[in-house]
Amino acid sequence: KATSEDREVSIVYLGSLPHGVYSPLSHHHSILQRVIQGSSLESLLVRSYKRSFNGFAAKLTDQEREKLANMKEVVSVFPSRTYQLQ
Amino acid sequence: TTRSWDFMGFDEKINRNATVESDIIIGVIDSGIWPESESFTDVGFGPAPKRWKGACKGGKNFTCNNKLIGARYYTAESARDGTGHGTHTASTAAGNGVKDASFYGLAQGTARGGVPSARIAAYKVCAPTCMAHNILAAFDDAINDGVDIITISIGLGFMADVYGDAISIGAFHAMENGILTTNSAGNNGPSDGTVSSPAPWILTVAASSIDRRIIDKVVFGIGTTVVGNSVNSFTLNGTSFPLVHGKDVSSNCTEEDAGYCKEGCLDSQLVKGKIVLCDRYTSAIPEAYKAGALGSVVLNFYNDDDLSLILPLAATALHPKEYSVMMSYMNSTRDPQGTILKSEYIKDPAAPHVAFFSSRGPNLILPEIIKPDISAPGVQILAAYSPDASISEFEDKRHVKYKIMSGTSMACPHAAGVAAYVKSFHPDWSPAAIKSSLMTTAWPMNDTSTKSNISTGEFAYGSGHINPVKAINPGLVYEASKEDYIRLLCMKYDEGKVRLVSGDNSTCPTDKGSPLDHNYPSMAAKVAPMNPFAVKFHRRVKNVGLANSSYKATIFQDSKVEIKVVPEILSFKSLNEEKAFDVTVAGSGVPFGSQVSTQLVWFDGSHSVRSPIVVYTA
Repeated sequence: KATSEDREVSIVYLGSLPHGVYSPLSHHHSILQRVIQGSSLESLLVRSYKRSFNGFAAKLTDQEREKLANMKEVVSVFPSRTYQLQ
Repeated sequence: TTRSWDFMGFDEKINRNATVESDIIIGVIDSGIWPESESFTDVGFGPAPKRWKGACKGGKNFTCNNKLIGARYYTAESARDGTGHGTHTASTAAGNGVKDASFYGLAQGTARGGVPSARIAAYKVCAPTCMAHNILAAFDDAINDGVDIITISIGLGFMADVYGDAISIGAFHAMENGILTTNSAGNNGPSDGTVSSPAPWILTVAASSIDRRIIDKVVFGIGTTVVGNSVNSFTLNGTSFPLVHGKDVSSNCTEEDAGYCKEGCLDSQLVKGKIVLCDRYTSAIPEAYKAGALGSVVLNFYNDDDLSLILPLAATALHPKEYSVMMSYMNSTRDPQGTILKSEYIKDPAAPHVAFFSSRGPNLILPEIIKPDISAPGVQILAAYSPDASISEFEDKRHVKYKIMSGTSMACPHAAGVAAYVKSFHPDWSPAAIKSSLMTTAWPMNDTSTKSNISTGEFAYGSGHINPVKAINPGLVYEASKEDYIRLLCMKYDEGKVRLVSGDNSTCPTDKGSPLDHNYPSMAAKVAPMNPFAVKFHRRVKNVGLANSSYKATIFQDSKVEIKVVPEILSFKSLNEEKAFDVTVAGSGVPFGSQVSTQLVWFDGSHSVRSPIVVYTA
């Protein structure tokens, strides 16, 4: 079981929001559910992007990131890096 | 902004479409905003535009008004700006005109945004660090809220792939919703390949100087005067004080460390009431301040005039030549005396030049897309500030409402302001058309004031210096639709992923084409060093000038390359008509690590539509 230290906030980018009836939050939950083991979903999901595009941010382990990156419905998975004011 | 807009000929009397301008909403993704600033009062503003779907969720004690119509925060406890950065950028893009603004009397004038009648929505993502997941959340909201232009003066310190960069992703979805994003190029110059904003749908902005340069003087001995760089608001009344070198006022450091005025090296008893000279910039000022020195003169090793910090004591930074003159004086007299004068401004006839610190291309992710795209004022800009924030990084106790700052952060909102100004005349123009109008009307820049041995040319300043007056009437624009960008993505990425990004069933064409043919307002090709080459750019332009017009191509030839444009004349019969053309560039022998630059200008007798062409080697 991964500890909180093993986890890093990562962005799972899913592209555009699908047309028609779609529930982004439940889709994000279901994707996350497929890769996490033994942790509560609510504690891992940091943000859901659902107004203008599709994706979410979650606390993930390296292994979970790799699994997500291989999913057909995922465009990219990358760590939530620190940006600087310029 | 008390000088930057006037410097570009964009004065207070410029022709404006005030009614449309007041319908434009600028989304500022930054460190929040100071809502009580005079730059954001709503006197004379009506209610928010009807299409505005945003909200004022700025947190405790945060109130919006008819100027500042929206606020959200994703970090800290409110959208209130604790650092001053977001207040500065927001007021540069769209702040009200505020008379007699100054920083302790320096840079005095009317501080104003590019579009003073426009509305502002603030999205706070930095406090002070900015996390990618918060930046994406801000884009998600800003796009849906209905902003027209997004300005984001934030960046990674390096260039990330477009699918791995929150700003590239957010700006792509902004673009598909008709919103242009302006982004700062970064402050990691002057090394090559340091620009951190690769996406073609973003307007990436380099920082340039304006003709008002703030300097300060050090007077020593029998009236010897040298000029330094800092924003020094302190006055020593012209009185001379003892000068000491760091190495002579330390009791517990090596001579070298003491000379650098490293942390903990200066002896408070020995520096009190004196001006201390230090052989280094970074650590020296806080140490001199902490030790209680009266003032400090430090070495600006990089010869960088654009590094002009606000310091917590009377202090300045000298170029090595001037610093050594002062050191010679110190070594030649038993009781060296001197003083530092309050900053003053001088006119710089060489302006604009690209700031030393401004990040440079080439684009490491999409080598055929020149980045940065354009230059805008980003050196010594006075704009609104948070009175709660410290005015320098050195635990300065002073607080101000307007402050002078430098960075590509300051350039970016200038470009956003101009983009909004163009949109106020052409509300139906696409983000690409607005971007094209800014790029093709830019003033040509040259390398004369840049220093040797640093990256110059288009990879420093892009298409040139932003020119707001001309930008509203570009004559021709290089259009690019979402489909054009998708086609470009198809050349680099897996089709399934591109389909997810596009959100429709658009498939990548079997013949994927070349990124050289992406309809960009500038042209670049990376070729093998010293080998013969022949590259062809396919472009199309849309007539937005006069219905019946004819444009002739002019090429500014470089002896190292041969360029052909086919056809050489484009004749239009109506507005919005599109015409295609090809540019072929052939040559050989471009040495490793160098570039050949030239430009194509379409001219119809009144509109000059200029595109740089760069052939470079890795």
